[in-house]
Amino acid sequence: KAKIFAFANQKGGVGKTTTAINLGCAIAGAGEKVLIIDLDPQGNASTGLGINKDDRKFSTYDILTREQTIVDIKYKTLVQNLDIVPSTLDLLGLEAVLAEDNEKSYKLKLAVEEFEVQSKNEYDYILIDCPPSLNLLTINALAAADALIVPLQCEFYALEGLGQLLETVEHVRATLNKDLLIHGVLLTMFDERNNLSGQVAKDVRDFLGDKVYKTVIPRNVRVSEAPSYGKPVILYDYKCQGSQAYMNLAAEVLKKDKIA
Amino acid sequence: KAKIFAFANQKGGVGKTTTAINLGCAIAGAGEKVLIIDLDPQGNASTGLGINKDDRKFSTYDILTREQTIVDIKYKTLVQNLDIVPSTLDLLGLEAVLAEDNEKSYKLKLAVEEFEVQSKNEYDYILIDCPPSLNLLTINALAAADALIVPLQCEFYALEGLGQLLETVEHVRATLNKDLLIHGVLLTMFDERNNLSGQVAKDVRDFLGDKVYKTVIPRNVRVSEAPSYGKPVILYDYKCQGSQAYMNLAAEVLKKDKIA
Ligand SMILES: Nc1ncnc2c1ncn2[C@@H]1O[C@H](COP(=O)(O)OP(=O)(O)OP(=O)(O)O)[C@@H](O)[C@H]1O
Ligand SMILES: Nc1ncnc2c1ncn2[C@@H]1O[C@H](COP(=O)(O)OP(=O)(O)OP(=O)(O)O)[C@@H](O)[C@H]1O
Ligand SMILES: [Mg+2]
Ligand SMILES: [Mg+2]
Repeated sequence: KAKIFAFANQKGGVGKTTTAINLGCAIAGAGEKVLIIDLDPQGNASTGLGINKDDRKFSTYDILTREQTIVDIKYKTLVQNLDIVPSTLDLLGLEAVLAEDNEKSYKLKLAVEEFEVQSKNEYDYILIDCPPSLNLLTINALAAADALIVPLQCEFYALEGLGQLLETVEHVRATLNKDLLIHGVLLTMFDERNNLSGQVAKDVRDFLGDKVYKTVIPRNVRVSEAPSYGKPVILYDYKCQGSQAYMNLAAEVLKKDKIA
Repeated sequence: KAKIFAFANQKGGVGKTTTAINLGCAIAGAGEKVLIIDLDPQGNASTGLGINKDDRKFSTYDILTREQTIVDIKYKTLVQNLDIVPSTLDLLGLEAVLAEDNEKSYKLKLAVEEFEVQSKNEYDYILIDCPPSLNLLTINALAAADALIVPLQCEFYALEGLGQLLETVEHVRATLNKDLLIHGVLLTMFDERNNLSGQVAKDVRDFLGDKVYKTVIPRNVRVSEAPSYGKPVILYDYKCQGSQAYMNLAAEVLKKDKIA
């Protein structure tokens, strides 16, 4: 059975998409078979992996409305062992379409369970990129996931939202998915030149201890350049600090998983 | 009558809150009376202006459910001429509460019109900070606003969302607010050390021409430090590049307004 991670944080611009793509790529590079599900109507994960908007004939919207199956619509990416279910703007209309459906929070979970059967458990990891809000899309991801990875930008406002996110996780655990865990909190865009990063990192580690990954992702311009080439940073510039950090993160995540 | 600006962009972390606070402070410093309305459940604008979470007895939620009036619940800030209606997490429940209400998109517009009467047009500017999504909260802001200010981070993914935002504005003009204009697009977190910023800035100016403000906000760590002191950067460090840029922006916005 695949391990399912959701990348969620309602604070915007903290590195959810960047982490889903680059951790996915690094884990795939280690020989694990990985599927990314883009649950953000913006479709940044799909673009960052080179799937042009015009090529997205089907998308996550069709999965959640149960019109299509994951097996039929997943796309290959430039990265071996890494496939993706792309998203389109149709997702913006999902909440209205499912408003009266009493299974609306479980659509993704049902689609993934069906996929596991149809693909005969071919995938080792399923990574879900969430939009910056605690809406029905993110709730679907939390209901379907085994665990949550929380990218946290080393900035003051990002700290403010952490408490709310943890409360939401408790609420999801109590109502939709009792086994949901927090796999870890990832410090992103760490800038050693400024004190703020160091202060935020210290506050988070004091607050959450071992839940915070040892690996910290530095602010590194190569990371933000890679998506314009439709590539993960590991393919765009293997030697840069960003790539090295995401590969270290993959090692840390895989090690933690194998032990668990 | 006050001029009403909404700060919106569904891409997360592009500088919506930072711009609402610092442009608001700079305009207030020029002698105009300014009210900020925090429409983001995260409440970053409220925190960035020093309103502690525990002190927010009433909030924007009470305004949108018409339980309270803006006159009764606005708070003073550290900045003279700058007041705020703070937000709380209650806003997360608004969509469900107003689901069957056929005036749900106009709640903010109605509240602001009532406020103008009750305050005898005391305010010159009303600035609305939006969450990173195109949900009922942002729709309320677009329905109530005279014009939209779009903060745009100089990054690849930020460009991708621009087209969608412009489409939404057209849709709002056609259905809810026929006079809604785009006042301007503001380039934020511009980093002269990397080519990506320059490339994105050029692409945006080629695409939107005069709609893009001449003032560009540089990436400047003092800007991201200021919120942890509950102050706009202009009060925190008047001489830094971030403060200077926001004061230039205020001059540009005021000049454009007076001519219009
Ligand atoms: N380590 C890094 N160094 C430099 N830039 C980064 C880094 N990580 C992410 N970025 C850039 O910062 C911006 C925000 O990252 P990203 O889009 O991944 O965040 P997000 O949380 O997915 O945003 P949203 O809330 O809009 O979904 C992007 O332009 C991205 O390229
Ligand atoms: N010019 C700047 N220089 C450096 N840091 C900045 C600048 N502008 C904003 N920031 C920081 O970048 C982060 C994102 O900015 P901000 O929170 O204002 O964006 P937002 O669009 O309001 O985010 P959200 O989508 O979550 O509402 C914040 O931590 C902020 O302090
Ligand atoms: Mg994203
Ligand atoms: Mg904000």
